[in-house]
Amino acid sequence: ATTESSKDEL
Amino acid sequence: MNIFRLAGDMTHLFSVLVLLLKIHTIKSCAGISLKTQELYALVFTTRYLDIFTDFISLYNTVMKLIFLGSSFSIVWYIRRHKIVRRSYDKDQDTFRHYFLVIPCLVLAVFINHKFTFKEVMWTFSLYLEAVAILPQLVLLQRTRNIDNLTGQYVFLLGAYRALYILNWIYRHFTEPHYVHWITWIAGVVQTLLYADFFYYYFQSWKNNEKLQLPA
Repeated sequence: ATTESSKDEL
Repeated sequence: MNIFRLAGDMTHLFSVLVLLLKIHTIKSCAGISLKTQELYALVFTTRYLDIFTDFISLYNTVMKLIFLGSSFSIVWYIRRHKIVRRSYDKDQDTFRHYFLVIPCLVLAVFINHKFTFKEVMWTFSLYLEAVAILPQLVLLQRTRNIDNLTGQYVFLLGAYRALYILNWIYRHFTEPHYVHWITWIAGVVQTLLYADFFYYYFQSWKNNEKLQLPA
């Protein structure tokens, strides 16, 4: 995923 | 997206909706800490700074808008609504915001993954979220009356972060990425803070008696 790990989380 | 994270997001969504519904229907915020609600509004604001710059998915954006909208409307209800505000117990809800905000801000400035404004704000929101429930737990212990909805609200809030920890474990093993250790630590600290509440919540639920927190 392009976004860092927990950045795609809420 | 894995089942743990979806369950976590739904539990989190449900917790804020339960609270909003309670305040909206019975027009009362008895037992609710305005301090905690304001801290959550700050958490979402600093967490979702990228809502308009980085589009991740429709789900992600919609959920961010719901969390921002619900947390600010809860604060508005308790502060401004002419009926709800009367049931706010400001003499008991005296936890000082800055006791939590300042240490989290200092910590975020020194301990983060990248020293950029967005990254420091994001890290700050993680630290703050871990401790934002404290004014609410203090209020519950002081007033000692926990009505069902408030108890369910706190329980759901704790459960959502516990599910997120399962999500991080799952992602750690299934995806090549790694979960930042800051996320791990803040999440575990947050869940541990609820641990004693969980204990008393289950005790009261098991013995089918009213939930009482020790003074």
